[in-house]
Amino acid sequence: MAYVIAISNEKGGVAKTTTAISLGAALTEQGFSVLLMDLDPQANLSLGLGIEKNGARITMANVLLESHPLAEAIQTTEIERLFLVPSASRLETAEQSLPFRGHFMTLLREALQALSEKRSFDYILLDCPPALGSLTLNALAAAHLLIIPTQPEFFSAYALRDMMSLIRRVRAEANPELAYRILVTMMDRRNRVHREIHEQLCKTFAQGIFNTVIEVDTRLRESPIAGLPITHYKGNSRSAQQYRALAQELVEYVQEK
Amino acid sequence: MAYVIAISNEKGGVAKTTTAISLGAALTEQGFSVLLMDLDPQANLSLGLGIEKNGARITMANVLLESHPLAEAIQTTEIERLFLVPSASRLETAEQSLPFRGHFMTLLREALQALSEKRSFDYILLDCPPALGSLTLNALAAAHLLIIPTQPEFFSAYALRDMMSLIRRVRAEANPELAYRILVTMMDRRNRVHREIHEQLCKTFAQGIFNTVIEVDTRLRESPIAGLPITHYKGNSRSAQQYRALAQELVEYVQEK
Ligand SMILES: Nc1ncnc2c1ncn2[C@@H]1O[C@H](COP(=O)(O)OP(=O)(O)OP(=O)(O)O)[C@@H](O)[C@H]1O
Ligand SMILES: Nc1ncnc2c1ncn2[C@@H]1O[C@H](COP(=O)(O)OP(=O)(O)OP(=O)(O)O)[C@@H](O)[C@H]1O
Ligand SMILES: [Mg+2]
Ligand SMILES: [Mg+2]
Repeated sequence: MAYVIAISNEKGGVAKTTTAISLGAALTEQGFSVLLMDLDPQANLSLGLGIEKNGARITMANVLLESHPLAEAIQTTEIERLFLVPSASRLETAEQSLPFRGHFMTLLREALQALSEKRSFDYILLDCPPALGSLTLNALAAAHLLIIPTQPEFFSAYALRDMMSLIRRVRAEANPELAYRILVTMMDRRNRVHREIHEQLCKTFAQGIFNTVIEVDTRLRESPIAGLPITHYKGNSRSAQQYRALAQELVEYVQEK
Repeated sequence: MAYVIAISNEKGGVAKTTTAISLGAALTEQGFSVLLMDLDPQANLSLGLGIEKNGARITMANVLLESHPLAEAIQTTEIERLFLVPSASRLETAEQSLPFRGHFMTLLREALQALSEKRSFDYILLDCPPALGSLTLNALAAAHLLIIPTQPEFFSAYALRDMMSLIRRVRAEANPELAYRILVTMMDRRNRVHREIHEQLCKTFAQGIFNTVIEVDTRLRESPIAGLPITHYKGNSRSAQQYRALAQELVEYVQEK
């Protein structure tokens, strides 16, 4: 069974999508097969890999809204061992309609279990929208690990309170084994606010935070324009190296479990 | 009747909240009375003015979910002529439940019309969550003008396609007079991606974009920690001046109408 990772934070613009693409690609470099799933109606994950939004025949919307088999929504990407389930704008209606269905929180988990009988992946990464609605709940109910990308700024650090209470709720209602790790992203070491908040996060979350920090790197603004992960756009850039270090730290964490 | 401005973009982290607080405060410096309304369950607008989340007795959630009179939810802030209607986490459920009520898109407009009989403001600014659900639809249905904060980066510029189709939908279904203006935010003039995308935005949107550009300024990372708008935290900073220039450009636009 694949190791499932949800990448979520209610706070917008903290590098959730950038982390899904970069970490996913870095894991394939180590020989792992990786499935990326775009649960955000914005469809930035698909776009960041060069796939136009609403271009695919079968998307995440079909899987969640019409119980379409997940296996049929999987596309290949230009990157070896990296696969994608694209999103569509229609997914926004799932935020509204899913809660009125029974077991709405475990639809994705059931779809992943059915998939595991047909295809096998080493890692599955779920990119979430900046909201704590039913799409994010489905991702957390299905995940072994929640990665919370966090910019070392005031609003982003404050959002961790809501994330912690959401984790408690999902553990109580659907997924007692859900673990979490904070990932500091978009860090500018020259900036006093960033240094101070980063320090506070390490103190408050000690074991619950990755050692690897992703720093600001303008190459990460360029790579989505090229439709490529940073590892393939500028493999020797600082951020490519940092996401490789993150992949390494993650693999060691998973193997220890 | 107050001039109502929605501040919205599906893309997360593009300075929607920072713009609501900064522009609101800059308008009060010109002698206008301003009401800020927090439509985001994250409640960053309230937090950025020093008000703890879920601390208030009556919030936006009571107004939209239980038709509580808007006048009773209004609080004063430390800033003269600047008033606030706070948010609460519960507002997340409004995203799910509102669409099943009749006329769900105009609940906010009706609440604002009832308010105008009791209290008068010159400007009302609505801070929206990073999603195109029923909270944002309510804001667009109630607004004279939609300001779209846009970071000059690939994902943020791409989100404008969805924003344009949402504007067409709201004009057809609820608010034919809705106008829009793009505001370029968090601009780093030394960055090539920022310069190129800014240029493209000016070409594509000619009349639909503010001349004022808000540049990156670390003071805007510090001011929410102090619970103060930038105009009161560091009045002589570059970003305070830029938000004052924006207020001036807006007032001239409104007076021409
Ligand atoms: N380390 C970094 N250095 C510089 N820019 C970055 C970095 N990481 C991400 N970015 C850029 O910052 C912006 C926000 O990143 P991204 O879109 O991945 O965040 P997100 O959390 O997925 O946003 P949303 O909440 O809208 O889904 C993007 O334009 C991205 O290219
Ligand atoms: N011009 C600027 N220069 C530097 N930092 C800025 C600027 N404007 C906003 N910020 C910071 O960038 C982050 C994102 O801004 P903000 O939270 O206002 O965006 P938002 O669009 O409201 O996000 P969300 O989608 O989560 O609601 C915040 O930490 C804020 O302090
Ligand atoms: Mg994203
Ligand atoms: Mg905001």
